[in-house]
Amino acid sequence: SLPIALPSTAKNDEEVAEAYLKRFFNLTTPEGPIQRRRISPMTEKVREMQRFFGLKVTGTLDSDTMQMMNKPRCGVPDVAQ
Amino acid sequence: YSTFQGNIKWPKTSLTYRIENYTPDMAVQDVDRALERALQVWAKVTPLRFTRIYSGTADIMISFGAGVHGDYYPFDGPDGTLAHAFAPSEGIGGDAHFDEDETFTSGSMGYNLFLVAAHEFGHSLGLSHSTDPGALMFPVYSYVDPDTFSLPQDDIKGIQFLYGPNPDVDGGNPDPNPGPTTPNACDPRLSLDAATTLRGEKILFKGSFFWRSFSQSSQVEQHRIKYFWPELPDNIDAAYESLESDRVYLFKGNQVWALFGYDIVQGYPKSITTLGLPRSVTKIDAAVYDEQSRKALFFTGNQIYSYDEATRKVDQGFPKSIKDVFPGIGNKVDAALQDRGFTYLFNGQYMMEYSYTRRALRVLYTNYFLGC
Repeated sequence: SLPIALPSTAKNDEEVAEAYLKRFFNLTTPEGPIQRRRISPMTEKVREMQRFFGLKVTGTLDSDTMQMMNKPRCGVPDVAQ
Repeated sequence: YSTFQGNIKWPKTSLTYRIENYTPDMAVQDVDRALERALQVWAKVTPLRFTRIYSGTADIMISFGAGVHGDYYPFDGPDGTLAHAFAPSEGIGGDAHFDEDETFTSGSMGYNLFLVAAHEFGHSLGLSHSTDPGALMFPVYSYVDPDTFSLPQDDIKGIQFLYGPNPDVDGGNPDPNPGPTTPNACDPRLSLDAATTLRGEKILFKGSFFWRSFSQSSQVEQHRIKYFWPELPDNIDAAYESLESDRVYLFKGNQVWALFGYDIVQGYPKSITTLGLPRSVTKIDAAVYDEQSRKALFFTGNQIYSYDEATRKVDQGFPKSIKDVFPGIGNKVDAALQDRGFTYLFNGQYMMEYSYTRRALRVLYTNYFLGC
């Protein structure tokens, strides 16, 4: 299906979240043909981040999750690289 | 707490450190002092000892740099990432880098260098991040007064797992005075400072922390109070949500703060005398808005006041003795909230549930709403 045109804030949140999860939660961009997966790697990593910070585990970029991602923090990853 | 894979640590307890350059944000001696104190945080609870050197390669090389600064992890400008450090090993291992695009200070403005450095040196010694929101090794920065800083127990357990206790203290026996611990929601002896609803959530305060309980899910979040509201004090006395004004009022001593949603309302704190309470009331132990009577109920000592927000006056015939209004809760109330017509009063480790006619229905544990 065509990617829906995300509103700018949602798109920006996606970009912020992707960069954050790559840096701190070892999100990797799958190489080669996109495998059809029940849950996207991004959603899995959002859940992992929410569990780490004791947030409600929704798998979505809700406001609490985005607020946590925008907080000043240490640059060391939260999961083993 | 957590350590790095393989529990890597230094194979020695005498370590050297070198300050390679300085931030222009602070005086040189203030940077020296902040970094020295940050290392002493860890030396105090372990056999680790730190010696400063001024040339050559130290185990812990400390530097300030912005953007791309010589390793594969460029900084990101103001805020965001504040600093990073490398786990113990030869070469870059143990080194700590601070983002020069931040404003580092000795106080509460900007980012307190002592606090950031104490966290980064935890990495330099072998600790990874903690999920405990009260731990120094929690990844997100939150300001605490450096003069009263005490290494939390979670961090002490982590660093002593790697290096053992400080042999110079009590002959190396575990410290009888453990560091501050983050309130445990599942401690059956848990008591609360204050409780309120907030637009459908329940907010339960304890010490420097609060829990957010979401009615539609059993999950509960725990955060530092200052993570959401840096302006609020710790150890809140009382809190209630006014359905008249859509505000949450929070009390400590003779002062009151207000929230609109999750936002602090400007112009607070105010004195509780502005509420029209008698001057004899110098502190409120608990507060709740009673939907039935449309009054705010204030508990202080063994007495209860019924307060009309519209007229800003205490109702006739009050104060009354708590036990005459809410039989069974005893002579004091720590916290109070109302939810779906039921009133919940907290006293120590127990909570009593009352019907809207104020008939005692159940005795529950204080942590009933905390999803244990």
